[in-house]
Amino acid sequence: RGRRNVLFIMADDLRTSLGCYGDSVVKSPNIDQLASKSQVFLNTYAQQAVCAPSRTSMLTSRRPDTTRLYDFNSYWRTHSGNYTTLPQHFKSNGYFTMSVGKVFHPGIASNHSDDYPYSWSIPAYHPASFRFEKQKMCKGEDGKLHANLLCAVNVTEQPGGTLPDLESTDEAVRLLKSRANNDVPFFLAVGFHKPHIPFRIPQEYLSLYPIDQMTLAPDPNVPTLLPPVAYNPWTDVRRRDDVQKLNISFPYGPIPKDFQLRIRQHYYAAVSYMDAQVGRLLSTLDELGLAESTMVVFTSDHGWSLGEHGEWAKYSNFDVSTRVPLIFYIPGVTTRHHRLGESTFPFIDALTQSELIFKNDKVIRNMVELVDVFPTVSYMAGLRAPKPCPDISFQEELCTEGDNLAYTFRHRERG
Amino acid sequence: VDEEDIAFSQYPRPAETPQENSDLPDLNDIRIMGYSLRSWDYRYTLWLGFNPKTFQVNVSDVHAGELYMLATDPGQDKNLFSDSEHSVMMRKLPSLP
Repeated sequence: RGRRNVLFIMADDLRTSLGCYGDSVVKSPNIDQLASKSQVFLNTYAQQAVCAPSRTSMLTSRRPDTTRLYDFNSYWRTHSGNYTTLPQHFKSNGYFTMSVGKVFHPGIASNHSDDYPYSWSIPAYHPASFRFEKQKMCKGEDGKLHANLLCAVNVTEQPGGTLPDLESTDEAVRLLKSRANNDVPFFLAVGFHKPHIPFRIPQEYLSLYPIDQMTLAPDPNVPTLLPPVAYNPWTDVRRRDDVQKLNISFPYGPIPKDFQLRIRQHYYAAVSYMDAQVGRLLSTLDELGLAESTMVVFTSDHGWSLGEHGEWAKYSNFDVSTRVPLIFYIPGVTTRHHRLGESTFPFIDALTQSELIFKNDKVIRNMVELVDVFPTVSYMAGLRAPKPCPDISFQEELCTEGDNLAYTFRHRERG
Repeated sequence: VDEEDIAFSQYPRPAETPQENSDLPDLNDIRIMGYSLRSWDYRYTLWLGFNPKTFQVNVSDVHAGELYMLATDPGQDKNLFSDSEHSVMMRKLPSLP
């Protein structure tokens, strides 16, 4: 069987707030459409609910106790072991590998190079507008600009008239077009920055979530029997200008209820904004005639707490922080070949089109982990999957501490 | 029948009570590691002593525990962990085959 191209899409801090995961509030039509032609893993867990450790763990298929990366301050090749990465495995098997946006965690954790040239055939692309992300870009009630958590903007008024995920999608579309007629198979990883904070998003997406329809988390109070060590005090959220103004007590808050509703409104709006970029990407794949030869994987590095247990952000072992979406579209395996001319991923504009309901084609309920992604993507693309690691694997360059989930595509789950 | 799989997660902490760097402690400040087992019907977490120099975990140094039965507590709000049951289990573990 020929080797499939791979389009590997990662969202940042995305919990399973998607229609295809049963969330009735969110509008995520493009990801739901992808899921309807895919296999959906309903119970997928990150190995640590924070960006760099989770991404390094997933992309090397090693657990944090093997990468020894629990913060953002070390690069696995110099700190613990020269572990082969998922894109590196594809590159060494003749693929042209490309990175757009946030795939590896930028900075020390990926050697200030996104692990290029080990992992990528060309230097990783980062959207120029990301450098404004932490600056004062948000117009407050006082008409001045602030570094707010809630930052719905008029995109035309932003520097360059754009936002990071818009730029990343433009670049990914450009790269797809550049590879469309090339016989060399490609592995394109696209990492969106949303719904990570700040919620600097196009203001029109707020209209999908009228504040009077928003509700608090079903369990907004800190549980009485929660050990203090288990609680995450959401320090990054507190640092934003608009949250600081609320003078919230440390560590348990709470955040005023009206502001909780607005945070939840902005998070969902950020998901719909990111969904639209996924839709642009998939419709381009389709228009280029690549949907029949390209496997699409959609996932996230960890979740985000929207007020459950009195917590916000990730940084904990609660399911809302560790559980992530994991969706595999594999032409000819998760979906039958399409009739000529029928499009596979037409773009769906949540802002203008009425809500569409998609049904998942196949779901897996058993527990799976992000360390399973590397062996499974390799095998399903037509490469050899890395072999299981020995108990102590610091000296092993290529092995997996996860499972190859290929068998789940072939048989119906029972039990 | 598919065997029931377990998902393992973990999270580091600098201290037993929340402080400024609790969310993201630097490696050298990590003193406790919370290890979670998540099956389809429960989540069991132990917060254990951790040495950032040797990367060793001290399984007899239990700072706290969590146990949630998800059929009746899907939001993980009712912690059922009890020190006494845990210490009974730990005493039995070495004698297990």
